[in-house]
Amino acid sequence: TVGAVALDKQGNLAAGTSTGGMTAKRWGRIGDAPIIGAGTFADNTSCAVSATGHGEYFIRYQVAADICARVKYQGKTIEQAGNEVINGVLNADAGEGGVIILDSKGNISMPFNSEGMYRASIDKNGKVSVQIYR
Amino acid sequence: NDIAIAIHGGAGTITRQSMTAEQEAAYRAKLEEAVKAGYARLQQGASSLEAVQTAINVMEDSELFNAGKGAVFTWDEIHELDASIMDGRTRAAGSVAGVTQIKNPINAARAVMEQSVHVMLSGSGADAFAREQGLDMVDNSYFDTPRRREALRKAKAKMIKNDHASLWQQHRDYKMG
Repeated sequence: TVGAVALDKQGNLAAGTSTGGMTAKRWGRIGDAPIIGAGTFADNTSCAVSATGHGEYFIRYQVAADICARVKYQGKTIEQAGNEVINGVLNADAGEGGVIILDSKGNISMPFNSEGMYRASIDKNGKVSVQIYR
Repeated sequence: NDIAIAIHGGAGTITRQSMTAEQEAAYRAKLEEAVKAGYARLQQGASSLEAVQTAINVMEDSELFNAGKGAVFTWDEIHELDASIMDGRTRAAGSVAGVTQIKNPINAARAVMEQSVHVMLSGSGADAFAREQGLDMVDNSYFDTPRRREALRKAKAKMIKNDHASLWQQHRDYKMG
């Protein structure tokens, strides 16, 4: 699965996710990637999220929307909200994966509970980061 | 206003031991290419939607990631792709699921969002919609890669072995009649 979140000069957020699903899937199985609120979510008043991981868990816990809801209604930072959902809610049920999160101030957070996650970012100061492992 | 972008290329059992130096370098280079392509669009004044689409297109066109070219195989040895996109300004959204002929599924998701009254289209209908929209269409074999075919072979072998093991467990007293 691949995904991206971005903040433009007009202050607008967007999120997108694209995937080939899981190896050897059958019966028209669909994961979280095309499910708005599960694998992808964006709202200028909170944040933009794209997810990757075990889709069945991300669907049931509405991971992307849950993170943004915690930011919007509980006033949490994207780092707090992402950590709570990925390392708390998701981890408690053995759901594995991660998310990239961006808020309307240009803050970036990329929490995951798996061994690694391919990820990269360019922050509001122009700093480039490319990471794979913990 | 500030601009920023973040991307991911999948998560899982990714360790230093599981990758050669060459493989790691290839992943790092492609991630950097993708994030810089999206960022360049933002610098030019493009929308966040454009930046997201641009960055994802780079990864969809790479064999390294499980999306677009390089997508994994289904049990029936084809590829079924999914994608979605959402605009934070309006909360407009579009997605496609189980498509088999769209070269860049994220482009189809955006077309659903902007050119239809729907949010999600699936299967052959979504492929037909993308074709009508003039998106790049490909034969399903375009997504094939030797690496993913080998992954399917291993997965099937493991699943069949596990099936046999569970059946054997259920019928371990078969000889008793």
